[in-house]
Amino acid sequence: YEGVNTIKERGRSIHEIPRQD
Amino acid sequence: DGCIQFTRHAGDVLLNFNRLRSRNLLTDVTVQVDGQIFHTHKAILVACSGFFYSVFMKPENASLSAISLDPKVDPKGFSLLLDFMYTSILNLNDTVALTTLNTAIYLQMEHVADTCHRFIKSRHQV
Repeated sequence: YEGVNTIKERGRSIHEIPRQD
Repeated sequence: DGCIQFTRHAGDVLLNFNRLRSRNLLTDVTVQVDGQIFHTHKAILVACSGFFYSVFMKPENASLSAISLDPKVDPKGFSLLLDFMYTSILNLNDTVALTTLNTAIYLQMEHVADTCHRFIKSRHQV
């Protein structure tokens, strides 16, 4: 993504799989 | 125009893989090391270890669901390296450094082996 303005998102990106159901 | 980079994405994905491992979900290969059984994901093993890459890239091995390692491999060293693969954390200490080094060499994980070697050298200098 050279030369493209990149905004950094520091938050979680995906769901979290629980330790157990 | 621009794009948004989620800086913690790699860690979030790996954490989910480790949660799947701890619940034995979607694991597709068991690794037997000196009698101990480890449930793992082939893709993670292949991504992290040159040894497993060379094993599972052979078409005749791709569907293997169980593999036994050479009896000389120490389960403790393998367990530490498996945790490293799934967490990026290597729990080194004086007691396990040498066995982890030897196991990393066997699994063709050169970067980890170098780190173990530097750790051992630094401890001898202390």
